[in-house]
Amino acid sequence: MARIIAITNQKGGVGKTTTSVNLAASFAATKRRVLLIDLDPQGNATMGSGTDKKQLRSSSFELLLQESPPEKIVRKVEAAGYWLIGANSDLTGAEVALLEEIGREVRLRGALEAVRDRFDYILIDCPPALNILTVNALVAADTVIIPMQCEYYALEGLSALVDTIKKIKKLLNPGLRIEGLLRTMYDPRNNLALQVSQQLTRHFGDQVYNTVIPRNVRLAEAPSHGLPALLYDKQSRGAMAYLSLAGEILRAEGRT
Amino acid sequence: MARIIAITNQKGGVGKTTTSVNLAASFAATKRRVLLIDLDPQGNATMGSGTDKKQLRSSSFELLLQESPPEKIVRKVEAAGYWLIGANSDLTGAEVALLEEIGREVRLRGALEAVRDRFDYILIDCPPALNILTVNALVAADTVIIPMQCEYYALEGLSALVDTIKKIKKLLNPGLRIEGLLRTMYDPRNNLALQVSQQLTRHFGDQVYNTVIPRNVRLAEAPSHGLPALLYDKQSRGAMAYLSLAGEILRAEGRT
Ligand SMILES: Nc1ncnc2c1ncn2[C@@H]1O[C@H](COP(=O)(O)OP(=O)(O)OP(=O)(O)O)[C@@H](O)[C@H]1O
Ligand SMILES: Nc1ncnc2c1ncn2[C@@H]1O[C@H](COP(=O)(O)OP(=O)(O)OP(=O)(O)O)[C@@H](O)[C@H]1O
Ligand SMILES: [Mg+2]
Ligand SMILES: [Mg+2]
Repeated sequence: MARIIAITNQKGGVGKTTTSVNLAASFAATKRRVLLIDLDPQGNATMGSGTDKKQLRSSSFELLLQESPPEKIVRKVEAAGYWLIGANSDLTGAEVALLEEIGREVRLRGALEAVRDRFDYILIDCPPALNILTVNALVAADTVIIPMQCEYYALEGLSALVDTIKKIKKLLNPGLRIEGLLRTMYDPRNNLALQVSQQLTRHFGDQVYNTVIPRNVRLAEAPSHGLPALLYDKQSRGAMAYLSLAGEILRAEGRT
Repeated sequence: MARIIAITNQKGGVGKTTTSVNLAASFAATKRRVLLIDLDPQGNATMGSGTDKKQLRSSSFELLLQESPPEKIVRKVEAAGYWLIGANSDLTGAEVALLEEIGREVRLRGALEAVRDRFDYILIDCPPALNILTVNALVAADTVIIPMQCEYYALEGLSALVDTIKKIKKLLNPGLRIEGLLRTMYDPRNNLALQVSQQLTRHFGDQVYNTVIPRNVRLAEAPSHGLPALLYDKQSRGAMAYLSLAGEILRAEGRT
């Protein structure tokens, strides 16, 4: 039975896609069966996995509007070893279409029932907004990973995200919990990052992952080759950091 | 008669808010009358201007739904010398409400008619999405500034943004044009940034501003003090870069 993890933060550019793609690859490298779902109309997780978003015959759009079952939409990303449900700008249409549908918030949860037993992990890359797509991911998810750039605007936006998670937990998904906050693009020479990081550990305690993802240009280069960093440059500090994050998550589950 | 500039890119975290706040402050420093409109439910431009988004009596929500005239919503940001229409999470409600309204795309343009002659520049900070809020900004705007982080996902998303601008120009706002692409958080030691920058100038030619905003931690620190960089640390490379951007824009208009 797969564990469903939503990777979300409405603040833009904090490393949601980079975390989704590289965590999926890291779990796959430890022989777990992984499905990555791109729920962002930008289609970055799709392109970052080496799949052309313009060539998708079906995508998370069909998944949400139940036009086809998930097993018809998943495709294997051979090189990285995980499965993908891609996205493209069609998904913007799903946002509008969903608003008028009954049960608009529980669509993704329902659609994933059919494939949960085929995977160990289902990761959902969310768009930079607290909109109906992100709500669908939070309703479907068991846990939430919050990538956090240690800067002011990202810190300031955290309370709105936590409030949304609490509301969804109360009304739609009682089992939902924050699995962890992940410090990304972290530069220890930068005083601001240090201060924000201290505030995070003061407020969230051990919900903050020990693993910190450093700023590492190989993580920014890898997507232009359509590869996770683990395949683009496995010795890089970025690839190693995501591998150690996967280890930290697996250890916490006592499943290593 | 104010020139209305939309500052937009659906890619998250590329420096839209940092550009909006610091360009507003730079224009104000050259004695122009400036209105900054925050059109992002995150309310970053509001907080970055030192205004508490939770204390707003009225915001761009009321502006879009025409519940009050703009002159009742603007407030002066004394320290920075520009005027502000703030935003907060109420704006998420406007997105949904607008979808059912007649003329939903032209609301902002209509609302700004009443204040255009009070300002020289009206800058609109957009959310990281090609949604109804961004469409309203593009319909109201004379020109568009596209902040661009020189990385793969931002470059890859540019064609979708340019297509949206073309469509709005054709259907709703024939005068709309791209005023410029602004390279932000630029680190010349980084090969990827150099390559992406070369692709930008190859495709967009002189639409790419000569001014390049360097990665400069003072730009990330300033918002935690509720100040533009020009007031937080006017000698910083970040503050100077935005001042020179204002100069480049003014020279291009032949108004210096
Ligand atoms: N640790 C890192 N070191 C260096 N660059 C990084 C790192 N993590 C992400 N990046 C780069 O920073 C940019 C933003 O990251 P990414 O696109 O993953 O964030 P996001 O939260 O998914 O953005 P969006 O809000 O648009 O969905 C990308 O260009 C990415 O390649
Ligand atoms: N030139 C720069 N040097 C260093 N840090 C910067 C620079 N420009 C922006 N930043 C920081 O990078 C982060 C992203 O910038 P910003 O929030 O302005 O982007 P945005 O495009 O408005 O994001 P969003 O998509 O969430 O609206 C912020 O923490 C900001 O302080
Ligand atoms: Mg993303
Ligand atoms: Mg912003």
